[in-house]
Amino acid sequence: ILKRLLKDEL
Amino acid sequence: MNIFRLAGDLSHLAAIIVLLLKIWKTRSCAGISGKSQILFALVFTTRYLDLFTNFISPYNTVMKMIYLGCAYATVYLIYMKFKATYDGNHDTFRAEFLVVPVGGLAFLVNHEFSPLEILWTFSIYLESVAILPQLFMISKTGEAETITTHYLFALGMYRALYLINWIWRYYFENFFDLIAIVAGCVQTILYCDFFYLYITKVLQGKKLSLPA
Repeated sequence: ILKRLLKDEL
Repeated sequence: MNIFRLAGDLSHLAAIIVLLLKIWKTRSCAGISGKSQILFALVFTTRYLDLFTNFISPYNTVMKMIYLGCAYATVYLIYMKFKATYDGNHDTFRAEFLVVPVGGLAFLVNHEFSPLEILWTFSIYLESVAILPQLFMISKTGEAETITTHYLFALGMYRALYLINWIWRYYFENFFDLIAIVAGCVQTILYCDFFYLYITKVLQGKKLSLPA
């Protein structure tokens, strides 16, 4: 499962 | 972006705006925990450090700036402009009991041992408990203004909607972030007893008052 790649959430 | 995340962001934005307007219009921050607002300002500051270095989208940048601006404006109104109406005697939760353990945990449990990632992790953990001083203050005063309950409801719903967003992203985007999910669950669970009171009392037109 991809861990959080980039912080695209607020 | 999915509907749950957008609804969550709009709920969060509504909460922040409602609080700011409540303080500004009534020129009073009675019943509001200044400590929680300081913690929220700290959450946004440590989470949005990449605001100018990591462009995601105009929406992302604009929302981050609004959140940061409103958070600091709210803290300013509470501790400077309407300081006389700040109820410090009931806002007594020891915020350092939150910041220190959360800081330690961010060092120990994170995705990557780098400054930006540790600060992001710190902000995620801190956000999950930042509302405690506010909930504690309401339990001490035994009541809350109706507008304050609407603020808390919108704030609690935002992360609940994010939980659904993460389920959605797990199935459709193969996206999974355990730290954000666990912290989001803790954060939403802390609102449960408030949600119960909100739905059984405030939505029935009654005032929110806790059994003293």
